[in-house]
Amino acid sequence: NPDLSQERRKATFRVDSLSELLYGVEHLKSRRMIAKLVDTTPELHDTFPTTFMSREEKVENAARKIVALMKYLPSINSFKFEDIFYYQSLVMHVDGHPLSLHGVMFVPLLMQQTDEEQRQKWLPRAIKGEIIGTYAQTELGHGTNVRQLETTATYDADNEQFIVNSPTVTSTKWWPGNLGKVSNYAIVVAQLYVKGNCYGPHQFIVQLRDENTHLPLPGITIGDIGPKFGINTNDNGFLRLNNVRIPRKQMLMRYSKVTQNGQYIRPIHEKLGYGGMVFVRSVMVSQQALFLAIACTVGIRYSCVRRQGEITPGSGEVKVLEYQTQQYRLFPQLARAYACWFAGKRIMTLYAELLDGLNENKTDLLPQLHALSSGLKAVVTHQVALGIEQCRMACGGHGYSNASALPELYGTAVGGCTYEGDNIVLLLQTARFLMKM
Amino acid sequence: AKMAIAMNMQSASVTTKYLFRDRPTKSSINQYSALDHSVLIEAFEHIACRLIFTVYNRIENLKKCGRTREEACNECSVDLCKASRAHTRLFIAQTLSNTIAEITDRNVAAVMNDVATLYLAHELVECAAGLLELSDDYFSGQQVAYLRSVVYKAMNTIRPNAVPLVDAFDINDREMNSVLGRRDGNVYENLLQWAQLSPLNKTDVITAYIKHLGPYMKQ
Repeated sequence: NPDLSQERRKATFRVDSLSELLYGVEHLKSRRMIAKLVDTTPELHDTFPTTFMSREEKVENAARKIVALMKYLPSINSFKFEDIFYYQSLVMHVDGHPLSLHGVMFVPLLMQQTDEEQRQKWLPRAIKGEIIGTYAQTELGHGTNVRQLETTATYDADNEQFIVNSPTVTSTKWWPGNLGKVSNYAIVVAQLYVKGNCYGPHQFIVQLRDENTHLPLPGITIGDIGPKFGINTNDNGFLRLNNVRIPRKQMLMRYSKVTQNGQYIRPIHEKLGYGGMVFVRSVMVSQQALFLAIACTVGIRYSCVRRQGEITPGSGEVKVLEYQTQQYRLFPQLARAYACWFAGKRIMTLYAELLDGLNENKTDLLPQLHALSSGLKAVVTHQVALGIEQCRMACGGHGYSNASALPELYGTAVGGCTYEGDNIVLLLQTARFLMKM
Repeated sequence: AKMAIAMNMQSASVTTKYLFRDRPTKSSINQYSALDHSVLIEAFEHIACRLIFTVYNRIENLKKCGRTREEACNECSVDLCKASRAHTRLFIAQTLSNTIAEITDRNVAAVMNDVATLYLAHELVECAAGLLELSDDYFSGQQVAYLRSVVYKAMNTIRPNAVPLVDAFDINDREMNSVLGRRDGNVYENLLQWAQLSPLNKTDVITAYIKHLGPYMKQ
């Protein structure tokens, strides 16, 4: 389009230099190579715009693509998180897919929260895709308020087992991604009871479905929770456990432990179990910045294609981006996208420092990072949702069409205001840290 | 709060050191001196400190009046959230400013400096109520008006680079999945093509018409 070409000729800087600042030189090169691989591999493409598909067709299409994605994974010749994440976003887009939680929660938690023996047993199977796992924490009655979760895990020393149970209807696990139809294992968060004492929420590996038939195991009631505001390609599910017995070794025991005779060993820092949440919230900040960057890209490019009205009568219709109101709708969001992008990079750097420190049992960064990642997740998700909506409205009527991809993007992004912790609760967690300081 | 400062100096962490630093009582933002990002960041710090210490004092006073800590926190929870947002906004603003300061490519640094100026000024204008409400004369209405003019000027400066700035996000058409945002800008012809894929367009006459509307219209 000549209008866009004209815009590109106005650049006062080398665009790739800025892309290198955002992605790093190496990752930018990988992106280009990965994009070319995907473009030339029809198996990785949608046979049909997904927006025209039913939920069942979307889930099946995503399952087909994720299997193809894993088949061609070696071709990208990288195990870097950002390369794989980009490869996945090119193929799967933003509406979710069958291995979402497996990659972002199940595998990282097996890496971070298991002891050596458990890691040997479970991690290889998860990475090879022999098992598909999710993370089941949120319940019908409680989500963010982890301390009040009702699912129980009672230790039976005689049989060296935990009995995992959903005692009430509100204890039904509800919302976890890929819980409904896809996963055959889950890391279930339950209140730990040993010899009548409650030690608070802990994490347990529970098998949900038979590894051959994929049928739910005895004591397991499981299914999809139905259509949502967005991310409808994800089979968010419900789970009820009826006194399901699991071996003692299936409690994640890197930090807290239960010995064979039923003795509870406390973690070095009460918030260590929050490591997984800090990681996910840090990833979320960067992902949300990308969502806003996508919306700004759509809004600003289209605002240079769309001509409406004349500023000076008789001078011909102008690009809508010449109007100050259009700039005021879009440019602050563009600036925010960059600001959130760099904040996401920074928090991931701090997270890496946290992990190094934890390996030397230094935990002083943990409270700060827990508070900061909570605050960032709350502020960024809210500002990004508002920003996407501004970009969508800047596209006029066509922003209301799924052809713009902005309604689906908004539906995906705004979920971030409640999942991984309700924004208000997270702000209060940050405030508690500030008051303590 | 003053007492808390004395006690907590040594435990100040990376992200909260600003709470215990002395700060100017008046902002030096004005149209007669160069607008340095540091004076804008200082305003973010001021808002965060004031909101944090004000709510801290309110909680302490409520506790002195006999409330439990939990009751006092609940009665102050809206202000606690505002304080957290201000603390987080400061981290984002500081990180942006630090990142821009390290850019070595001169042309990229120039355009990103405009972006950062727009971000910082626009965020402060959005927090203007908080700044002016603090009733400590740190900030004036003229300074808010000046920042608003800085926003308009920054938008004007950014305008020629708007498309290159979004191209730099390097978002592939396949990832964006948007007809409006296509890199080649050929929107309208592709919108028409896209619409024709709608399942409703599989046949010219749909079942709904054949089964219901047609007979109704003929009766």
